[in-house]
Amino acid sequence: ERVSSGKDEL
Amino acid sequence: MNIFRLTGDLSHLAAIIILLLKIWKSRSCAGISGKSQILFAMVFTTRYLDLLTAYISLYNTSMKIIYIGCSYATVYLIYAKFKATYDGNHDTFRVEFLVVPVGGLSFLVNHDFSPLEILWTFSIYLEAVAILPQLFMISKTGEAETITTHYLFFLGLYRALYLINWVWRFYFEGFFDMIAIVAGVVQTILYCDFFYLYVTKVLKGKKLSLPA
Repeated sequence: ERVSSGKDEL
Repeated sequence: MNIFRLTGDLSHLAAIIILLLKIWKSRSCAGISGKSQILFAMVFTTRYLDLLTAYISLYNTSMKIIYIGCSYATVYLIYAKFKATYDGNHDTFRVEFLVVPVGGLSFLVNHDFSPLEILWTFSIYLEAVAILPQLFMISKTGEAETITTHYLFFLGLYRALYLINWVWRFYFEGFFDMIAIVAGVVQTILYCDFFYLYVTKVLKGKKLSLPA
């Protein structure tokens, strides 16, 4: 799961 | 980082720079929807708040800063510096019909009910529809300058390339983000009609004009 801070995509 | 992701980002950057240069060189923002540009500024602002909380890479940070900076510069040119050339009479899309439902949806459907995550989700949903005021304006006036169509083409191409990137990442990294994918599909679909006109008219040297 990919949540909150730290998205690698723009 | 795969080739589709990189070319997607570069396509997005190209779109932003094309628009900025078009306005700057012609000293005019005629035919450009200021409302769409305000929505994009909102998109970048709410999505890149993680600049303050997380460091991913120099590439990531620089691109975010460039996108935000160019976006605000564009809004400044339209609503301040070249305000006299802004075609407000044709820029009549009611943005509250986008922002309010998108705001509601981002509270209801998100990965995590936290402020930063909700704002990120809001930015993803809003980006999917932020071009509608611009497309509405073109449908109203029935035409677009060729340089404006290049801007729209690169802007649409960017999300289409991201879709391929997500297929790639699903197969090779097991990664997928349903919110981004669904919104990205919607966003790309909105450009399809325009892509058709771009290929059949603009690329053949004709101006983009719609039948009356």
